[in-house]
Amino acid sequence: TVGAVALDQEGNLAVATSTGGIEGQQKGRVGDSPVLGGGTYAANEACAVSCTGDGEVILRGALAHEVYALVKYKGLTASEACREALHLRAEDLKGDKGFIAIDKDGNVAVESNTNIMRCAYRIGDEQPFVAVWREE
Amino acid sequence: MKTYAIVIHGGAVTMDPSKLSPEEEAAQRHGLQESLQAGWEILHRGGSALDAVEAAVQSLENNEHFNAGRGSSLNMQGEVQMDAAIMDGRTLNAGAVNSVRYVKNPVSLARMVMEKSEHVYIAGDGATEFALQHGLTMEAVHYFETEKARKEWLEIIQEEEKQPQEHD
Repeated sequence: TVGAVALDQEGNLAVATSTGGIEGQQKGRVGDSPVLGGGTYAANEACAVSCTGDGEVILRGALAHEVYALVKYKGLTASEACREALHLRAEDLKGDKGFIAIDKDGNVAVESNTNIMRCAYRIGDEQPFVAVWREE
Repeated sequence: MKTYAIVIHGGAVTMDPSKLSPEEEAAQRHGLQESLQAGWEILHRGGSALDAVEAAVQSLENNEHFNAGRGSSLNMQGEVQMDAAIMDGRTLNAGAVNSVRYVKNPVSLARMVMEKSEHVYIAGDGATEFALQHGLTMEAVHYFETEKARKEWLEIIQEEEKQPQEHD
């Protein structure tokens, strides 16, 4: 799965997520990526979020919308919200999970419990950050 | 100048660093840089977040080292089957597609659904026909399939065959 979240100079947020699914998946299986609120969500008043990992787990937790709700209603930053969503009902929602997010103030977040999520970000004119592995 | 920023993620299936060759790791790193640059340039010039995320994801879809578009995983039948979504935080407009084949950039099809249809979500053959109606670039099956994906698929199929049958 690949995805992007962005904040433009007008203060607008957007998200896109795209996936080739999982190896050997059942024909017609749908994961979290195309499901709004599951693996993808954006709203200007809070944040934009894209997810990757075990699609069924992310779907059951509605985790992209969870991040949005934590930013909007609990006042968390994007990073804080992603970390909280990562551990949401951990006993029931076991699996690989990864999030990228940007909130309306331009705070960026990269949070995951897995090594499947390569990532990169760039804020304004600052130097870009690129990581293949989680620990970089 | 006001704050602008972009974050991308690119799944590449391999989780164990020891199973990724230095060449493959370098190719993935380069692919991330290219995608980031594609989106960042749009934002830097004052373009929209929506255009930026589409461009960044298109770049990853076109890169065989990531699991989307070219380089997608194969389903049980050995077929590519792609899903995508896009959402505009300004309007809450959104578009999504699933189980799409042949469409070079599913993210652009999702955007087309958002902007050119009355719907939010179109699946399967309907999504493919919608792509054809709106002139999106299509590719033959072999464009999407990589040697790596085919090898991983074969390993899964062989493993499945070893398992005792649990179903009627």
